[in-house]
Amino acid sequence: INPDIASERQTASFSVEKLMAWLDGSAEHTRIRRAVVEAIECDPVFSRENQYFQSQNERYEEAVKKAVHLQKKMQEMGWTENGPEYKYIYRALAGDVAFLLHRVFMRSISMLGSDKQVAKWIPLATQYQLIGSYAQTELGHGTYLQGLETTAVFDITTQEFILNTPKISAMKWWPGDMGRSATHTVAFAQLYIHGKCYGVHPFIVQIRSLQDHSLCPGITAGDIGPKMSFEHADNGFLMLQNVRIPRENMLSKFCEVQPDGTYVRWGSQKINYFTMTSVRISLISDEVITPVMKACTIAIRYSVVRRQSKLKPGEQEAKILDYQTQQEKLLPQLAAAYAFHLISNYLQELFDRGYREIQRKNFDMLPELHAFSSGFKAIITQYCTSAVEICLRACGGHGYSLLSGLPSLYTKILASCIYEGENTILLLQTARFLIKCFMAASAGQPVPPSVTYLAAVKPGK
Amino acid sequence: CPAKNKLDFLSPDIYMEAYRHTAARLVSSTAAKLQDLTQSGVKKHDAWNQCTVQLARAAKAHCHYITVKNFAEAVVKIETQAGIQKIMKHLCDLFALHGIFSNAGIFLHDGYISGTQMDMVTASYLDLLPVIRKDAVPLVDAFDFTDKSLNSALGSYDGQVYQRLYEWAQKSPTNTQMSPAYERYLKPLLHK
Repeated sequence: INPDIASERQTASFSVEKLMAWLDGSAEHTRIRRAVVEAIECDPVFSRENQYFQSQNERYEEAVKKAVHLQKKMQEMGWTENGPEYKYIYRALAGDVAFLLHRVFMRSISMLGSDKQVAKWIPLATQYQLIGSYAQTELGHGTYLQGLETTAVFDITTQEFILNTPKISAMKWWPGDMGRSATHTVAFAQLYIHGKCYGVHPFIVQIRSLQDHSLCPGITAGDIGPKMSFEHADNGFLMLQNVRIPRENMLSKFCEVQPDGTYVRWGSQKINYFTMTSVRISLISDEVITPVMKACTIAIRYSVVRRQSKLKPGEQEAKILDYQTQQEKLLPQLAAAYAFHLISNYLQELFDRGYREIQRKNFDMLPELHAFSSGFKAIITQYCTSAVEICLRACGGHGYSLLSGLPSLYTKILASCIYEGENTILLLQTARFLIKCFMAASAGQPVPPSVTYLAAVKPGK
Repeated sequence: CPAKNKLDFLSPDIYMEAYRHTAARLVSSTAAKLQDLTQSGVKKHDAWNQCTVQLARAAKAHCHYITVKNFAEAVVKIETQAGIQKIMKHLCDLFALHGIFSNAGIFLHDGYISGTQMDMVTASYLDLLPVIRKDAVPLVDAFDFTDKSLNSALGSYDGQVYQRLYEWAQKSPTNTQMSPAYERYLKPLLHK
């Protein structure tokens, strides 16, 4: 051990193990998490040793190999998707694994599908008898769902929906696993019945043959090419030309098209946002807070090893972490990592509560949940992306080498400001909720607990 | 803001109130601007578009406030070792004061925090740095990333940074695979 870093550990004012247990939730959680890490890291298939030296194709191939191997590993270890180990697997794999959108595919069916649809599709997906993707964003349209141009027209004679991406701007673009892997996708499209538009709805569409993986008739799909990061993921494009799917393939937990073409809805249109709300909250901890914790770990450990010029003449060169300016760069980022770890727990609890209410068909919490998840996804990804950049720059030239790990962390976390809703748009969705609450509070009406402080403001006009 | 000296700004009640006040001010002033515009005849969607920069800022202030509040409340609930509560309190203070220090303008805007008080914020903020610096490495050790998970030559647990940088560089294909550049371009150039 380098004595410069060893000495830092002798003067700790607290027990690292106890703090770890507090972060994990308990010593038992720490034990489980470590066991998962141990099992994964001693398996050579999951090694990331050569990651910085591989091409995009090699990264994709490795990611698929790991994802397939992970299924065997989970069976071997007795890990299940509902077990305590599951949330640690992804952290241990550092996100370098394929089929992430397959998880979102399953989540959207679980949340928006009827019991019958869940019973049909989820076992197939769980056993990887199909690979799913989640196609919402289009070449010309992103977070604004109502602007999507993909269409699904109900054909009452054949009891089918006919899906099209009528213009190039309607082409689905970005969905992960779409480019080279997925056999099915949940695709969001504007529903038309008898010429009337009923807004955006999710449909399950088969895109590749289960026999030879060739594209199905009317489907054009492929990889969108090189990106700033996510080399391991086959982000793809999808064009639909008169693709017919059975009526039963429209996810219908909260709404349905009946055989005679009648449209029935129970619950708010906003329920389509629910998958995204859930994804936003879950990605905060895996995709954003873990990377910023890593960046802080790398930069702070390096800053007690790196010595550069002198604080006191005649003495040894000082550790760069002894300089106030270096402390001022790094320590606020460390504080933020802890702050956002805690708010992530808070958001998860809020979400779980909201989800229980929604399952009871009580949608009252939906607006607050949507506003909260949007706003926090935006502020946390923005703050953390800046934090990782500060950590990289605080490590000087070595921080710029891929071998530091920081450029990969940075290029990957930057995407989180954009995907699952571009941050500015999300902040404005939160602002819309705040303004509504402020108006309501000014009129003496009740508002959700998180915004009661607005009631204390005496409106100027 | 009732703070009288720099130590007052280490009280969560003081800085939480500053965040709450600022968030409420940004929401209400933006709402008032929206109302002004619509009452003066501007269409609602145009009025909204003319306020979006301030609206986004109000939303950020709201989320920042809730994050500080949640952090402070979590620290109070810590029941494990006293040392942990103490260091977490320092981190919470640092996070809050860093937010005020680096967004001074919105806190000074209506005089809720005065210039003198902002000096106190700066002093407390900078005082915290060397305190937390002592525990910086144990605080990141607690994240418990293995070297393999970090995959970083700079961040390894044992601190053998320079050895590891050199070792990994030697594994790079740019060192292990012969490049045709020498035969094709360099050699002819050098033997011209």
